[in-house]
Amino acid sequence: QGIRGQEPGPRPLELREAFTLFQIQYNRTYSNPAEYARRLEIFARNLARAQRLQEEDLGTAQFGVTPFSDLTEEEFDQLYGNRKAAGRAPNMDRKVGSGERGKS
Amino acid sequence: VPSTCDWRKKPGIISSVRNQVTCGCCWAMAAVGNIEALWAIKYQKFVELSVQELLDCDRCANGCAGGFVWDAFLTVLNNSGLASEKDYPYQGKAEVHKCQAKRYKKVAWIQDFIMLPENEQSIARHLATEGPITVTINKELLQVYQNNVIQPAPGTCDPRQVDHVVLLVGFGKTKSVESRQAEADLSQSKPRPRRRSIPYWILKNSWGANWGEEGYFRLHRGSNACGITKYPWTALVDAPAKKRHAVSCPP
Repeated sequence: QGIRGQEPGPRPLELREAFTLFQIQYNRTYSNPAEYARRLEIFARNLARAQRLQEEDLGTAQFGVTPFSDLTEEEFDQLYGNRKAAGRAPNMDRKVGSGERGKS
Repeated sequence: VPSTCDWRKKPGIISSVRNQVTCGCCWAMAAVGNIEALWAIKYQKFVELSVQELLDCDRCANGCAGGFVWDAFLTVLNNSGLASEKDYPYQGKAEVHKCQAKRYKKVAWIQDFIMLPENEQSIARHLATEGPITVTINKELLQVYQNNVIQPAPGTCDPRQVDHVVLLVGFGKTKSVESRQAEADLSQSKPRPRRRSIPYWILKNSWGANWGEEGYFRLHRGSNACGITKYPWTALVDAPAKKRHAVSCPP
């Protein structure tokens, strides 16, 4: 906690307040205290990620709390991603004659 | 190519923002948005089309587990069109063995579908002259996106790892702004930096109107941000000459 006190980003109390506001805004409830604690931790991680992206972005984008702030990246991928289209679609990004001799 | 284009400004072209909820059907929502917009542009008639029909009748039977936008167009061709959203409403889950395409009247159809050249200038030209198109992007930054223009730093938002299909509805340029680097220079008392404007794409997402800029987001134009040029697909809707209207994209 000593080192954490020097890090940028919200402090524990501010974090809890931000999380409460998130729960109110997006109507979120959790089934038990353990689940609440887990979602709070994920929320904190996403806020830190948003802050990092905000610093890195070369445009004008704002990153922060969204309706998906209590989801891990994996959960977000599973719920909203297009697993089938992830990465390369077979045979769709190769042009004819792109170097594979002898193959149609 | 005009300098700006925004199909949202033309009433009756772009449907309201949809919400997938917890179904991985961005591919179907983007395809339906594409056909709705082209139908409205060519026939001057707005129809809200059935996403559920694509989920239930997808030839690969993947429904909510993700899919390809070209499969959606193939399904529309195979079923000779699409029913309306009103007749065949969205359920948020696929019933892949319960395709009800034959039960409902078709209210829109397509002639074909194509992939555009992987080049942002060609994409802008097609968008401005023909109508909205579908694109597949890397959605990495969107989980925590709130508003304004995303211009990913090198090494973030890998353009090869695309995993989310959305509808491209316009493009423009921000007013002159200080770049983030320029702001940093200024705070360190360096000479006043030059101002710049940022060219962007306007994209319609399918995560509800509570997300992003009322359901939309903006992405930098001219740098293949998040792989936007990888799969630019569109249906082809062609009206008979006597029914054809000249509609241009509002600036």
